[in-house]
Amino acid sequence: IQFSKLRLHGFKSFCEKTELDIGPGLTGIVGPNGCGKSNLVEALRWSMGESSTKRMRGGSRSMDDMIFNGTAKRPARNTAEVSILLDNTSHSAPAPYTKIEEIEVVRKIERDHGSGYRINGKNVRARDVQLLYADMLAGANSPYLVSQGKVANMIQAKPSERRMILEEAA
Amino acid sequence: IQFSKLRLHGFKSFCEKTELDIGPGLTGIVGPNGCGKSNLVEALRWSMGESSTKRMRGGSRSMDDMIFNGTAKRPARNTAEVSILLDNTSHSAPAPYTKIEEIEVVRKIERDHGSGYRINGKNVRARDVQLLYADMLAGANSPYLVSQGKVANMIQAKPSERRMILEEAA
Amino acid sequence: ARERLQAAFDHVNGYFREMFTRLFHGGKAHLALIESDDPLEAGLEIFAQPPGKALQSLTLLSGGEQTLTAIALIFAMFLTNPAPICVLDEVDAPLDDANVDRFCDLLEEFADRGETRFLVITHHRLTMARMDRLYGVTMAERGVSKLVSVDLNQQFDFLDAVA
Amino acid sequence: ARERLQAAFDHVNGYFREMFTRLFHGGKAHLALIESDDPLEAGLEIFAQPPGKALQSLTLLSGGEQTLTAIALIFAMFLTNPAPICVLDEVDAPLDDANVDRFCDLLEEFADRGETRFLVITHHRLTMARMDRLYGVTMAERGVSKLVSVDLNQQFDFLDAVA
Ligand SMILES: Nc1ncnc2c1ncn2[C@@H]1O[C@H](COP(=O)(O)OP(=O)(O)OP(=O)(O)O)[C@@H](O)[C@H]1O
Ligand SMILES: Nc1ncnc2c1ncn2[C@@H]1O[C@H](COP(=O)(O)OP(=O)(O)OP(=O)(O)O)[C@@H](O)[C@H]1O
Ligand SMILES: [Mg+2]
Ligand SMILES: [Mg+2]
Repeated sequence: IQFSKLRLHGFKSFCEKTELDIGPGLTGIVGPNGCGKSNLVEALRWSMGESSTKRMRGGSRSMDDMIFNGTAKRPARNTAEVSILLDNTSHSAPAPYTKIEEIEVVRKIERDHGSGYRINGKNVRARDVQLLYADMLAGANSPYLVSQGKVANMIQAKPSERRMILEEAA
Repeated sequence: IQFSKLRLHGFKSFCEKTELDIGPGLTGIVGPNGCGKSNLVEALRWSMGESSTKRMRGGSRSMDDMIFNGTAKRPARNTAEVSILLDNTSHSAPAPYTKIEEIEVVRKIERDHGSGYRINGKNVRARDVQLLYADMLAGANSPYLVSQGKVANMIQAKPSERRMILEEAA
Repeated sequence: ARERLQAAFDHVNGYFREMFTRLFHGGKAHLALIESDDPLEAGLEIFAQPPGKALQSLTLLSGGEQTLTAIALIFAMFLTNPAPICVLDEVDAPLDDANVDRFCDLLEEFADRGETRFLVITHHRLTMARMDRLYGVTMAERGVSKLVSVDLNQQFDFLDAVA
Repeated sequence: ARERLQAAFDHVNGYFREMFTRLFHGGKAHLALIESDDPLEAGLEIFAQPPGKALQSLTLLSGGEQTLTAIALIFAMFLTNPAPICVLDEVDAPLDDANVDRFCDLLEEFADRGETRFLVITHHRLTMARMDRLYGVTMAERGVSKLVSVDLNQQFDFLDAVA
């Protein structure tokens, strides 16, 4: 399986439709402080089924913080949507998606109404999305999504916490 | 009062006698990772009377970690000494040091025997050193000694902890 | 002690607004004493609004924005009650080049007042170039630190030599 | 589950020794399961010894050394069980130029294997120069992020333009 696209609409500072092609090899992301780079990482983690607001830098401890909350010139939005396009031409995705060549996983949230998930247009539970990603070792808890300032967490963590991270990767 | 020199001998990775002139304005300190830059900041904080090993990156929770612990080619040392030379030509130091033009404050530690303090050659208590610096707002707890990775601590701290930092500066 | 803290709060708050706007080239910020009417029991809350953005919780700020806000607060305390020495260990690490420049502009202003001496540890070339003098720390002998004075015009040769 | 974790530990430990020595240009490091004979209850301890230094507690390592050790561990897990995507958000911030180069050497090696796609967020010019493609995020309209593709040859013009 390969990740091929990340699409955002109304997620944090990405008010308008945005599409990031995830090409092979190394894709660099640059830009001034506060422009929205780390928000892209959070979009990825959130769409994989992250359920804890603690892991998503948020203010009011609610996932509504993920929705564009307006600027001096634009009103806040009421929904946010993030989708990941997976290229499964290698047919390595777990059942029941093995035969499908392209898998689109979408998470959408509506202010005060919580979020829902869709895989190729069909409504699914958070659990289904989490299992799909866990199988590829790419889920929201993946040790390979290293948030800003957290790289040395492994070093500063307690030995029992480190073993749990190892278990994720096992 | 002005800080004019920092001298180290046997403190952490500074095995040999080292002297840093603290000139007016901006003094930059540069060098590769792990070469000893942050150890200089710790030398400064330690010699001002820091009593908590938590605030000094240490291993075994003992101040003996401040003593040079040897390399592949050199044996560990048994003592470490840091001194700060203060220029008091402005006579703004608190009593009983007001009239003295140059004040040398020394902290010395001996493995397994703890540390002692001297001001201009006379043995004093830790308390005397801490008071001298607190008066100049420069002590070990000063908000103006910003350790590596700690600058955003003010932002991430709880409101009551922030007020305590404000009190230091009041 | 209560009056002193209240007075310090008022000064720091005033300077904090100014430092924030200078570092962010706009926006607004302020401090507030919360949770109690007695300053000695209260908590200090920080409100920060980068230019053009909605006012929101500090945790939504980016890594660089949090660092810049913290620097504004340190400088505000500094202006309220200067100290003879200030040591900054790689505070510029999360900042982009434009913010490093603004940070150095303010540092130079403080340094020119002459009351305070600064020790600035950095890996940023832009910051190195703004220093009055430079010291290099090397471990030519592994595990043993040595301090050398670096000629300002040869700072980059020094870095390449010791890497 | 116990055998799986033990097997994973053995692999990760082997790769960790290799990654550490490559990132530090020498030295040695290893992992150990402590506090219990049962891997599922044990804690994972990390021993790191940069070249020429005495073996000591992790907390005595410098900021850059801790980051490099953490990167070695992430890469070791990666080699044991690769994933289709890896995202690194400014992990190079505390590193000096020589270590940024070594970090990028390893990244390129992983990327060339073709199984994994990397998203690397950075302010370091040396890291930008090693990418296969670059995206810029701008806030031309304040508070609203936009993604633009940046021509690799014009990366520094982009940074100056949006600062
Ligand atoms: N729900 C939201 N609606 C609108 N804007 C938001 C929302 N949540 C966060 N933001 C904005 O996103 C910005 C932070 O973005 P981000 O952390 O991605 O920056 P960055 O590019 O990573 O910067 P740095 O280089 O400093 O790390 C904040 O300034 C904040 O105002
Ligand atoms: N008691 C000691 N005896 C000898 N060496 C020590 C002692 N304590 C710490 N060290 C060494 O000091 C080094 C760390 O130095 P320091 O943290 O000052 O580096 P730095 O220059 O700040 O690096 P960075 O740029 O990565 O932050 C460690 O590698 C450690 O081995
Ligand atoms: Mg960021
Ligand atoms: Mg350091």
